[in-house]
Amino acid sequence: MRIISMSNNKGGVGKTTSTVNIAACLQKLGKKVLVIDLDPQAQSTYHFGISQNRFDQPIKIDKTIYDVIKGESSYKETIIDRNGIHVLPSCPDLRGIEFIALPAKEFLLRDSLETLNGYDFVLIDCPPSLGVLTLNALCFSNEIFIPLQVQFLPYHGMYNLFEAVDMVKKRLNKGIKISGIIGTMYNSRKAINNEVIEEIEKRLPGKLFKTLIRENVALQEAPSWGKTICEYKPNSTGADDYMGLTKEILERD
Amino acid sequence: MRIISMSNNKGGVGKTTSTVNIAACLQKLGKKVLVIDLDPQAQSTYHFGISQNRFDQPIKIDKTIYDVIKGESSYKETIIDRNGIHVLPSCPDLRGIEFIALPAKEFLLRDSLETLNGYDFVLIDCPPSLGVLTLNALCFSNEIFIPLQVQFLPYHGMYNLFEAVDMVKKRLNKGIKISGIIGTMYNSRKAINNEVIEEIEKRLPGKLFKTLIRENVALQEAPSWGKTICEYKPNSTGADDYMGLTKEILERD
Ligand SMILES: Nc1ncnc2c1ncn2[C@@H]1O[C@H](COP(=O)(O)OP(=O)(O)OP(=O)(O)O)[C@@H](O)[C@H]1O
Ligand SMILES: Nc1ncnc2c1ncn2[C@@H]1O[C@H](COP(=O)(O)OP(=O)(O)OP(=O)(O)O)[C@@H](O)[C@H]1O
Ligand SMILES: [Mg+2]
Ligand SMILES: [Mg+2]
Repeated sequence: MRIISMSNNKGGVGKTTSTVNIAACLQKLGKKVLVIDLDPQAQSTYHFGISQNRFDQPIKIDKTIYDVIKGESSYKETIIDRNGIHVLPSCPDLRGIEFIALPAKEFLLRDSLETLNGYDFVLIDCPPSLGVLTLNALCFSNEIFIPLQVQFLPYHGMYNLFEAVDMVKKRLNKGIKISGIIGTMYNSRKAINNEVIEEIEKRLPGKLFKTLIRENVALQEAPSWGKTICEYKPNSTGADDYMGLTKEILERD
Repeated sequence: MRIISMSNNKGGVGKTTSTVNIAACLQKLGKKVLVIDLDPQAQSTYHFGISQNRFDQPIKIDKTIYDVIKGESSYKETIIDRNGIHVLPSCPDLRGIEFIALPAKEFLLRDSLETLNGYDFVLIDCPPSLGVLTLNALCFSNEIFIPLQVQFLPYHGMYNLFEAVDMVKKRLNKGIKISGIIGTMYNSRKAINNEVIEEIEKRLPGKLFKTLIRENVALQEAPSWGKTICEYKPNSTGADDYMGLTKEILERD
């Protein structure tokens, strides 16, 4: 079972978009996939069309990952089957984890999913921070993927993540590794995108996945219909790129 | 003194880009401006060229806003004069505020800047979360600007912010108000941008600033040279739009 955190404390780099669409491609390739939405903004939950459609007000979901973490609900009864992709949904109350007074809070997720089995892949959509929620994801995972908009401000924000991962590896989870960086919103006509890619290849050789996710407006439209890119526009460059990336992920195991 | 939080828990919507470039335009219009970088990623600090240039390793800054909040340094000795714009820089250690064991942590910033005066505008660049750092910003400010990428996922994330502001207004800072939403990365050829704008106008009439910030690659390039858009490309659409927006801000007082 590959447990992968989709993490980057820099915001808006494509964590949610990558989680949902890699899950969709893995399923198309016959893999059994669980997505855990660990962001209180519940964006993966929304992207899958679980919490609402289009511009409607969000609807409250009965049980979420927060109930599982608190031990008030088993993961089996909380999972939502979304056309074959299993999802542990989120909600804004998940922010409450910061205020739970317990020692070793970083292991709440791992402990609550101790009996989890039967999946080829578990993908965790992380919030844009290095707080207790992201630490829970990193302590439960054996891999990290770093979605990165290939621009300067996002590139600069990556240093903090590498430092945090070193700390996690030393003190909380020896088995964790950064499997790769996913280059997102790539536009070959923009010099800045190519400059950042060159810099990543120079400083972190081999870490950037070869398949880059090109800028594609269909990826922005799909969430509003509660659909993955494979469902919304299977012939778009977004669907092609995420399928190419997913095949590369399966080879890199 | 207008104290404005540039806040949105959704990541990558243009909080840092707006903070730095509105500050630059205000200064050009003769206003006295202080920027407070309250994000541990220290992106405004980087954007101003204070912490490093291009792809270099970040350099450690002597005193930051974290020292001011802890009471170990006065704001006067911590301020960096960046060509006339005053900046209270940040650093990754600022994350430590979450672990300070003090009651009413939300007021640490306000209390440490009690004697602050002499500025027309104070702009606070917030991290992409609703944790203790953002609460500090909201408890010190009298206004909030919400930068918003006019796309679905960012639009959906905005609900949480409105709820959080209601809570702050009721319990922590009666004087706070949402002055406006800044539409960023607008491309009139993308149907999705126009759909989201229509929706905002319908649900929150009058909240969206009339000046939209168009997608402009110069805004992505400027930070790598440690420059504001006015310094990097004064004739770009990015510079025009931020100047137009700044003039609108001055009218809306
Ligand atoms: N390849 C792409 N081309 C065009 N737009 C994209 C692409 N990938 C993501 N987007 C859009 O960019 C915005 C940010 O992406 P997303 O929400 O997935 O980032 P995130 O890292 O999950 O954000 P957060 O830090 O708030 O969790 C969204 O509006 C999304 O639709
Ligand atoms: N109008 C624009 N046109 C093109 N690119 C833009 C525009 N505004 C911002 N950007 C780019 O989009 C990315 C995100 O912007 P920025 O970092 O300012 O957002 P943020 O909300 O501060 O992110 P975070 O949530 O991580 O703090 C950056 O790479 C920035 O250069
Ligand atoms: Mg997300
Ligand atoms: Mg920022």
